[in-house]
Amino acid sequence: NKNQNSLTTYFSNQ
Amino acid sequence: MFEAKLQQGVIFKKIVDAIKDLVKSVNIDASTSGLSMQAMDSAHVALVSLKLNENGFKDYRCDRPITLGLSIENLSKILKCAGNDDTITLQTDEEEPSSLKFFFENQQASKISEFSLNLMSLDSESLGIPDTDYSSVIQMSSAEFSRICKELSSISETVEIETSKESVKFSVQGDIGAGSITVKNNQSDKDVDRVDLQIDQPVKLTFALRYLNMFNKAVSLSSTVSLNMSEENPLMVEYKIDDLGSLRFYLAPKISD
Repeated sequence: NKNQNSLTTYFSNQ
Repeated sequence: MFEAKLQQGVIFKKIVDAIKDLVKSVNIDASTSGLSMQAMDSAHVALVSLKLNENGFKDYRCDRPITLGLSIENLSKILKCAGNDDTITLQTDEEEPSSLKFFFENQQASKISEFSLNLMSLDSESLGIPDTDYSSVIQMSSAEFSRICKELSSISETVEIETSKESVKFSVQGDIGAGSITVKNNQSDKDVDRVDLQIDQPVKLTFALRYLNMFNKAVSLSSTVSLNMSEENPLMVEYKIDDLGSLRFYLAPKISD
């Protein structure tokens, strides 16, 4: 089974 | 005073059509250098980023930076009233505008439509996206990429994209079976056949086809699309819009539990 992280895992909040 | 006039208004219509299934409301930031917009889907796994340079507009004026909070659905309703050959002008003269004016004018200047769209105050949740040197960059026909995603999505919910120096392989595994489509490097003169692979490091990443199919709504904006990938990083799908700018989509990869 595959999951998907939120984009906030990869990109920082500004 | 903010005013932006697009000679080819249809481009703005196509941009809104391309993002309206992905995001419901957006902040458009207008500055002296142009318009920019960034918004995530409700699940926060996909992001759309639009940049339109002031030089690409027929007229552009923005005395001070302003933020325009828009419902995409409502914007879409208003843009339906613009003809495909019309110029589109956005305008407001307020510092903190509560509405945005739209003017649509046909080529003969014989029909002028005027609308105003109520603006919303939206929390901005802007992400800092670093400039990345992607280890695999694929440039190919946007129609061909769209067709591949559509075809494979009838077999599986996800696609694995694997690059090598010579080719890119799109693989699926579903309940009914499995399959793959391999596209080779092809330096054809024709856009529709041309496939440019710039592979510093091969990658193997899995993505949800549902989102790729949504990104492909942008197919009419550009005859080519570029897929930018690095291992364990979000995919960046870019549609260049002639002299005007670009529409980019980011998608988080699927990862094993």
